[in-house]
Amino acid sequence: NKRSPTHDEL
Amino acid sequence: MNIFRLFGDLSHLASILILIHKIQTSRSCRGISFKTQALYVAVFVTRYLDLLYAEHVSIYNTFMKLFFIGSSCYILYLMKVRFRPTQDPSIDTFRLEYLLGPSVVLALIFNYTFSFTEVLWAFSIYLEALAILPQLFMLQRTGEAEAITTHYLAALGAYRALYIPNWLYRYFSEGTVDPIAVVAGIVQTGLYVDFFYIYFTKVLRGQKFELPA
Repeated sequence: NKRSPTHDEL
Repeated sequence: MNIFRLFGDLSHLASILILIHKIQTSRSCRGISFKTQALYVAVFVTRYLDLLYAEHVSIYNTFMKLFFIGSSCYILYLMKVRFRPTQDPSIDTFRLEYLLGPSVVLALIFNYTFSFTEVLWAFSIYLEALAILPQLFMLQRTGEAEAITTHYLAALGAYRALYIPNWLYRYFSEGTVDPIAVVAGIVQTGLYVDFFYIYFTKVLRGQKFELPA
């Protein structure tokens, strides 16, 4: 599953 | 984590605390759009349910996600139960379909993986960009706002504005670019431009927030 590069953001 | 994102998040946290403080001290939710607050619950729930299935990011990340889900639900409770009589739906007239419809369509077209969870994530990003519109529309209809309401909006706008230098920083330090978050974030910040202008030229000088006729 390709996730957003900034999924570690809020 | 960088200083822009940290201050952005703290500003977001502050905006919610300002809003809860305003409602509790004035015992009223006058001037606050219920629709905008309900949309934020939808944004936080659809984005942060990844706590249940995605890999752990950090204690900070988990704590903030739980705080945003919990506090936004609490605000809905304050508006619909505790101080219900002070909430006036007759001036909160923005049509939610205009925001939910485009967010669903955009999420189905522009996402990182066509899976349920990733479409949900993209939906939450697009919806967040638009969620402030019922509130800004309400300000425009009433033509003025209490200072505390404007401080809430300023803190919320500052959070979005600070995420832009955060993305620039991440681009130069990590080579990370997130087109979905960046485009939605720039649109979202852009929606505050008029508001910020009046906030800086009037409210911070002690004048009332009043829109020009």
